[in-house]
Amino acid sequence: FAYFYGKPRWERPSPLTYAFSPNHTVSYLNPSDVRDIFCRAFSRWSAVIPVNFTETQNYTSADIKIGFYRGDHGDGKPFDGVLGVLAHAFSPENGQFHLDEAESWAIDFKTDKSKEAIDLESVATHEIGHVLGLAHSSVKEAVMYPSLRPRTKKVNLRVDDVEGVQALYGSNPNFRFSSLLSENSYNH
Amino acid sequence: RILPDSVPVLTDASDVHNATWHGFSRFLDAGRGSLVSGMSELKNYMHRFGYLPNSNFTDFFDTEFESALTLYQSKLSLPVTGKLDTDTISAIISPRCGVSDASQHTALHATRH
Repeated sequence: FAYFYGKPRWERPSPLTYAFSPNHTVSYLNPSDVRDIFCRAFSRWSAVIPVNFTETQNYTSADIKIGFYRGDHGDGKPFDGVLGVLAHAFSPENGQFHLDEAESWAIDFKTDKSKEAIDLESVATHEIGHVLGLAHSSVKEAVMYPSLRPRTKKVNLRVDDVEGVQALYGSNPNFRFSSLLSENSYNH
Repeated sequence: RILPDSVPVLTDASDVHNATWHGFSRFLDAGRGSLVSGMSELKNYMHRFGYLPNSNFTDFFDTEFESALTLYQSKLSLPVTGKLDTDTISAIISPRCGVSDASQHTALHATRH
């Protein structure tokens, strides 16, 4: 695992609020499905660290601001259309979380047959890692590895992800490494 | 050596890669000393993700680019060859997070097995 320069973290870590931009959405995704996916993605991280995440309707005041953007969207890091760069998020305590609107975002590969479909939950889980302060990992199986192929799903935190984020925030008292190892083994 | 404009490459998944980055597949097997039209775009890619410090690039595969490539291969747990081999090209054209791989430090740690 790796951290951003200076090892930034949220100094007031819990609870952190998140909100979806009311203007920057994708029309073909059901908002309820998107909320469920992000809820699950945040839950994976909160299961291993003593940080809770709560959705709020107040976008302006939210700690973490999530939106779908196309091309140059004003942060100096323009998106590039289908595939290429999928999303980016900023290190603590910025909270900006941007997804490339041009991607073919998928909630369920069984119903989405596009060859270019990108699993929204996998990308959400990865970018939350950045929001919390993790940089890219060299471990290919880790959620924080930088690339993700179309039609693949990588949502379960690996030991590398967990050790990295726990070094920033400590461990959730209810978390047991044995459960993580058995879960990964099962999924593998 | 100078490579031809069209080098057949890659895998069955190549048709779903980003159109812009997929063009990098023609640099397959290029190594230090190569002069290939468009190589500067690949250097821009390496610059974007934190592997090359400068931003004014030529199409020449020089030692600086070789070092960047080695660093990239190491960072992404690829075989470290310093060449644009199949594994490296495949990684380069894969969709990815836009956050730079630089501006970070790796923590010293042991992985539990």
